[in-house]
Amino acid sequence: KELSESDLTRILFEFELNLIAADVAASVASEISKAVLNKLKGQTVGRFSDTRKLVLNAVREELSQILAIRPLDILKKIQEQRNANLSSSQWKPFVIVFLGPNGSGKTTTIAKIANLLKKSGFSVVLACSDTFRAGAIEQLEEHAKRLGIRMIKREYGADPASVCFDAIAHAVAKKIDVVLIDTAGRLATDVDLIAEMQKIVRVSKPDIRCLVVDALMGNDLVVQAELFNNGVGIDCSVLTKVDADVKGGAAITLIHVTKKPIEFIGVGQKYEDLKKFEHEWFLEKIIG
Amino acid sequence: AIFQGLRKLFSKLRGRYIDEKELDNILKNLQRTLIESDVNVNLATSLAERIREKVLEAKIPTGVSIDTIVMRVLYEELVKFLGEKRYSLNIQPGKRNVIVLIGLQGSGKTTTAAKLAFWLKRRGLNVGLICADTYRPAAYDQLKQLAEQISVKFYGDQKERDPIKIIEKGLKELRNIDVIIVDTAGRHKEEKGLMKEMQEIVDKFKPNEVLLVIDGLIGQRAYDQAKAFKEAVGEIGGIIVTKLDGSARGGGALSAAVAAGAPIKFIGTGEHIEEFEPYDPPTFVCRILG
Ligand SMILES: Nc1nc2c(ncn2[C@@H]2O[C@H](COP(=O)(O)OP(=O)(O)OP(=O)(O)O)[C@@H](O)[C@H]2O)c(=O)[nH]1
Ligand SMILES: Nc1nc2c(ncn2[C@@H]2O[C@H](COP(=O)(O)OP(=O)(O)OP(=O)(O)O)[C@@H](O)[C@H]2O)c(=O)[nH]1
Ligand SMILES: [Mg+2]
Ligand SMILES: [Mg+2]
Repeated sequence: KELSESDLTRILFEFELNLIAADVAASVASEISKAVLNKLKGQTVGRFSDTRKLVLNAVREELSQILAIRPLDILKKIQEQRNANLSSSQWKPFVIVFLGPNGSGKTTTIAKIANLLKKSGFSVVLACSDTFRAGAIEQLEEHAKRLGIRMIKREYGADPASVCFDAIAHAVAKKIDVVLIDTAGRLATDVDLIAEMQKIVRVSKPDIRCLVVDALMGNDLVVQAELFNNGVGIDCSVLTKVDADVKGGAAITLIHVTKKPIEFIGVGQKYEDLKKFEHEWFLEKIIG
Repeated sequence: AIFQGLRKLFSKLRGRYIDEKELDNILKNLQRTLIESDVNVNLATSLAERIREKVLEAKIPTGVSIDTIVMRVLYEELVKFLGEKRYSLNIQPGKRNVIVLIGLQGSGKTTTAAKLAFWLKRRGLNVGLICADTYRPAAYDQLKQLAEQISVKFYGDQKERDPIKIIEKGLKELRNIDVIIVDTAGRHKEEKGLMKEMQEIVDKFKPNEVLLVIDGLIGQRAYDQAKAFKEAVGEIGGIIVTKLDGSARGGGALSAAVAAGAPIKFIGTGEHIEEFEPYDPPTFVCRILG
């Protein structure tokens, strides 16, 4: 028999709603649905084959292709940079800038990654480039204290880019492996704040620009991810608050829109609550 | 303003006879619009179904055209859903009122505590802020700095690990205050210990208002989280939706309001203290309907 477009459309509409209920953004669910429709329509299949099952497998295939993007493997890159530094007269610290919407978990994620780096034998310095939000400097400073690492700061109201400059100069002078730069939260729809972030990136010339977003975000994740990626450019993401009983579809939205890998996920508020992104786990949660 | 948006949706329904297929098409579009605005899928579906039932069973008086009936039913159902009036805070004059802010991690509670304090102060009330967040590093510093910015009394204790003890002491220390706003730690429904702690805070201090602060960018998970918060504290007096200065439509926050059985009372429209205003249903409805 030939797969009828009307049958496919009806079944796909149901799958679309399921994807949305699993936290995939509506426009992304719709694109996945269209891709599957184009793949399957007009195909000839066995007389008794189950159309629904064919759609399920095709959707699964689409999701899997999105999720299976190759990770950057940041630890490996940092090790390579360190090896290059040790055999060179110049010291070039590995710089990571963290950016993202307000309250997504940037500061906490930086502390978790600093913890991981320290445990992996690397030296780390933190830069508090959030010179705007109340308590931002004290918050990162408390993490620095708990982790036994140095934090570079300036006063509230100072130019965020100037803190990056100081921190990198410090890292070069003291031969520190990694500089982690914390920035103020911002909605990507704010043109001035995107311009501020562009300046931070221009000054700090980071090896990695890491977008931090939380797994509870809805359809606006498409807009935020797009604007950060196009306006500033990102190399990877961290998806936080995955422990909050989420279905995980935000991972699909994030990777589909940015075409960049998710390096880590946040699964709680403590330093050890940082895991490598595992696409099988997300695939099962979204469509299992 | 709500009717303008709906009239566009229903311009196809002219004429006396209800074409069920046409009605289903319209309701499907409404459902899609709501879902694209982050409204919970089940909620959007049940709203569409309720409207369909009511329209089909409506007795249409002679001379009234079908599109008017559909409009009226939709308006009634949406208003139930989206709220039709501004609700004020449950604050009793002449007494000391306690407001407790609760919500998910990073939703904007601490910033909102200061915004609400400033808004009330502008209205001639004496306000105090208590930091009862004993988990987040520098939560004390954050609220203290905000309190200083708006010249409002502040109480906190960086050494005390028990939020109940902090609130007890704070209520004693902050004398001659009309409204005390208590900021609590962010939490979600899987963190059972934190949900229990929140329940204990509300049980012990019986606040005049428990306000759930919801991030305007939140998606499908808002409904279940809000439901769990409501079950833990018994009753939620109101919702404050934050970060509406962006492009998020706010359907998640709306779903949370439905789940919590609480009206939206204020919205946050930016990172600055004055970016805060009472909830206005028509504006929000237009936002949700795109
Ligand atoms: N449950 C849970 N909470 C998290 C996770 N990551 C961060 N948080 C919490 O989210 C809240 C906000 O975290 P921050 O690190 O301050 O977020 P931020 O992006 O730096 O916020 P701004 O700088 O204000 O934009 C805090 O209460 C964190 O403990 C996570 O993976 N799981
Ligand atoms: N753009 C925008 N940002 C906001 C708004 N309200 C709060 N924020 C920002 O959201 C971030 C989180 O705010 P907080 O007040 O720290 O959130 P919280 O709920 O207290 O966080 P936890 O205590 O960690 O749960 C900060 O960067 C705030 O400046 C708003 O209306 N618009
Ligand atoms: Mg931060
Ligand atoms: Mg807070």
